[in-house]
Amino acid sequence: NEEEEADRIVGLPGQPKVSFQQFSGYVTVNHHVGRALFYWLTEAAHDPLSQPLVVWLNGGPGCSSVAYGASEEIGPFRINKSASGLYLNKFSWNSVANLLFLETPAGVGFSYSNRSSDLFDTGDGRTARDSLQFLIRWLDRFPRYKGREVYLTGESYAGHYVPQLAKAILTYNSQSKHPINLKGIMVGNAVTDNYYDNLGTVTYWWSHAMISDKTYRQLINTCDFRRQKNSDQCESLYSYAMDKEFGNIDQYNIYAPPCN
Amino acid sequence: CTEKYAEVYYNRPDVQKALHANITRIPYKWTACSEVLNRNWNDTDISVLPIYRDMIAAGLRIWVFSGDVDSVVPVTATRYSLAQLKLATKIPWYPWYTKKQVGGWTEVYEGLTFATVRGAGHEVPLFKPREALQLFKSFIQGKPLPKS
Repeated sequence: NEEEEADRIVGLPGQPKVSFQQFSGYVTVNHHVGRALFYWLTEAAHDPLSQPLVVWLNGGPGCSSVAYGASEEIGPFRINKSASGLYLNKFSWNSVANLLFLETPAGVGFSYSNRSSDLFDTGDGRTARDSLQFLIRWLDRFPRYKGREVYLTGESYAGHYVPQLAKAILTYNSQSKHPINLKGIMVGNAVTDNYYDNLGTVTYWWSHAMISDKTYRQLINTCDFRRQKNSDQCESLYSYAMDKEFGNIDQYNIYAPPCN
Repeated sequence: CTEKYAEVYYNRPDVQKALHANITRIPYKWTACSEVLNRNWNDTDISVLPIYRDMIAAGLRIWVFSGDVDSVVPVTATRYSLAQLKLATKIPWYPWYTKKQVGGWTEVYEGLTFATVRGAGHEVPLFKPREALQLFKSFIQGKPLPKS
C-alpha cells in the first residue's frame, strides 16, 4: 500500500533503535475546505497483528496528543531535556497495543485547515465528525486494521471527544456494511458534566484545604454551575481563589513542584 | 516542564521531515496547545452523561479513571458526575495493587468501571506510569484491577 509506505517512519532524530513499526502523516477529512488531521502510529512491540488498536486523544480543547499522550504519557518515547533526542519509556502502552495518536481537531499541533476561519468556529460537533472521517479513511489506508478491536482512550477535555466519537462510530456502524469494531472507551480526569464537575472541583479544593471556608461558600452561592459561561462575579471568585488562595502550585498535580 | 521539550523537538525541521509533518508549511509554530482554538471553542456539550447511557446500552466496555492529586478535573468532580448514572454495584469498592502497593481504589458497576490512581495528577501516565500501564492492561483484558 503506497500511502502506508509513504507514511512509514524510518527513524526519528535521536531515536533509540526499536523493533516496532511506526507510521505518521495526514488524512484529509474534508476535501472541500482542505482540512487534514495528523496522526502518529506506534505499533505494538510484540505481535502487532493480533493486538488491539488504541486511539489516544488529548483534550484542551486545542491540545496535542503528540505533545502529551505520545511524548510524556503512554507513548514509547520520552524527549530528553535538551530536545536533542528520545529515550525509551519502559511503561509504554505499546507493550500491549498498537497506539494511534490523533491530533484533533484541525488547528491542533500539525493538523491543519486551509480555511483559516475553521480555527475560530470549531467545537465538539465538528471534532467528532472529522475524527470519525479520519478513522474511516485511516482504516482504508491500513486495511490490516479493519475488523481489529478498537478502543478509544483519552483524558481531560477528551472526556468529551471520546464519548462523542464513540457515539458517532455507533451511528456509523448502524448504517455501514463495514462497521468499526469498537469494543470500549477509557477516559481519565475527564470533563463529563458541567454542573457536577464544577461542584466537585470546588468541593475538592475545599476538602484539600486549598481555599477558605468563605471562598468555598461564596463559590457555591454565587456561581451557577449549570451555565456554560460564568458570570463576572463568579469569574472573579475563581480568580481570587486561584491567585490569592492557591499560591504557586501546579494545579495539575497539587503536591508536585510547579514548573516555573 | 516536559512539554517545553516537545515545543523544541517538534519544531525541528528534521523531526518534522521524519514525521512527514507540516507539509503545507502551517503559518504558525507547532505548539502543545492552540490558544486560538481554545479561546474560540464554538460548541460544547453541557454533559456527556447521556452518551454514557447510550454506550452502556450498546455494551461498550467503559472505564473511567482519575488521578487523585489533580485539582483541574479532580476525582470529586468525576465521582459526582458518575453518581448521576445511578449504576448498580457489581464489585464493591476495593484497593487495587501493583508491586504490593495500593495503586488506587476501584469500584466495578454494571456497565462501567471507576478507578482512582493514588498520587497521580491530571496526566496519570506521566506521574504514575507503572500504575497507568496496569490500569490499561486490565482495561484491555476486560478484567477487574488486581486485589493484591
